[in-house]
Amino acid sequence: MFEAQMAQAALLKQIIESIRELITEATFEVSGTGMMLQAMDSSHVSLVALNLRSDGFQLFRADRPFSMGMNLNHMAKMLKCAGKDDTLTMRADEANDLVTFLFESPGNERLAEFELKLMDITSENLGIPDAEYSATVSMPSAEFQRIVKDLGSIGDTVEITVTKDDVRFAASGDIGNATIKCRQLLDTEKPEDRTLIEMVEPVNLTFALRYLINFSKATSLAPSVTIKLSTEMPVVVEYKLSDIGYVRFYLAPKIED
Amino acid sequence: VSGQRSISTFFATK
Repeated sequence: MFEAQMAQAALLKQIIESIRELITEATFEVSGTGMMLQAMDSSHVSLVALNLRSDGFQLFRADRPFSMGMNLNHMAKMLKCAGKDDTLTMRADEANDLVTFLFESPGNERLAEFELKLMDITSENLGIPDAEYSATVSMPSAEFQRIVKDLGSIGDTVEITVTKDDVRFAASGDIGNATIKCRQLLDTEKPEDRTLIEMVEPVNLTFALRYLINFSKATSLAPSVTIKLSTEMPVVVEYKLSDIGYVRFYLAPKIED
Repeated sequence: VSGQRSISTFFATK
């Protein structure tokens, strides 16, 4: 038996909306520690890792580890039917291949029950080592989204360079070139407006912009985004979900052959 | 820049 209750159905809806273009099918692994999902996009260039800790839920019960394979577009269809302030309760048991989403209005006057068919998904699970990164940049998530969208209109790839003074995003294409340089900014009223650059050694890496633009669909989930980089390693783009966990996106770099 | 690497070349399959 699995049962979990979230104060805001809208949170899970937003999470699924932010990843469903990248991965259409995925398996949620449920255990006493929470709900986790890891999946590669169909071209195996990027990877999404979602972690929702059990203590971030209002109620969480998982008698034993349980896998729930879901089509995320179908899940999104159902989650769209939740009212904006509805609570969400998820229920599933191993006896039937269904997960139930219960949407309850704040005054308890409306209770909607949606049952989604579960599916068997065979996918490779990758072990992601806890690595030290050469550079870690935290910046407002809206600023990161603006940068990747703006550069996406110039070129297909972005060259990210981190030095101790700044982080540069550069793109070039048929119409010309663009460079956006962000300096460290610590003296802000709100901590989420900061741009923080932690550099062990300078890095310079190139990535496909369309994936980064896709990752930035998670902007509404967190005011700030953390980008971790090491030479010839996948970049990590992390959105922290307050009090419950994170969504991390990994993207393999482009490397000269 | 040319080659797009696959993510699975960096992280081993569990």
